[in-house]
Amino acid sequence: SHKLVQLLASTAE
Amino acid sequence: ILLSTVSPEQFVLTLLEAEPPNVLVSRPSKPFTEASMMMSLTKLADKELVHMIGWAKKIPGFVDLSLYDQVRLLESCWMEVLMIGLMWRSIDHPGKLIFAPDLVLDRDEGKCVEGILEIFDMLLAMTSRFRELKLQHKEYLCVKAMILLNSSEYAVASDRLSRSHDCLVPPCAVRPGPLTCFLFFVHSNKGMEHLLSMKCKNVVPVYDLLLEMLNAHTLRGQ
Repeated sequence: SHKLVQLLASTAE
Repeated sequence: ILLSTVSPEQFVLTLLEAEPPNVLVSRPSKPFTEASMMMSLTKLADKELVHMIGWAKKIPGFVDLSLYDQVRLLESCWMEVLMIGLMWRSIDHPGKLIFAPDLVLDRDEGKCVEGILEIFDMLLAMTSRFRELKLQHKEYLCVKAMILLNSSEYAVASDRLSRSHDCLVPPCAVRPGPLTCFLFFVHSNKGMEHLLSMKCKNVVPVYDLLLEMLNAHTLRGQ
């Protein structure tokens, strides 16, 4: 789940 | 936030601040077809999922979990979180489902999409139950956070998360019975199966984050 991980890992809201 | 020093009221305030914004998805000008309704609903879900991740990250204790556990929790509960949000928006509108402020659907409009009327009826029935039980906003916030924290079928071990749990209990302790009911009402299986069948029949293209979340659910189910 690439996008989910990307969004979780990003610090920006 | 130092959870040990947080009062239930402060905790509810944190949940309030974590609330995602309203997502808009304009209703097509023509009457709905099966494809156009599914397109509107999946577009909305995809946008809401992005906000849901931002919401989850603001639930105390969540970001202390490993990335793996965070993924697991969200993959397990996303449809239920979407559904309880829809029910909350619809609570004061009997017979209508307020998917978005600009996407209000009547029960009968569910006839456009094969198999969705049954799900609309289930959602409307659950929403009426919430209405009868006079679900309060802070209770809604707590139940939604509980859905996230309880969602994994595996135990997620985190001291901070269990303290989050402890913080959720006092605001809900006033009416533990009805609130436990709320948790039982929200079941996503039918919605998930329906979306999967719409995708498999190519009624609607499912893409991006929604596709990932649906696939994660499908893979786990096998």
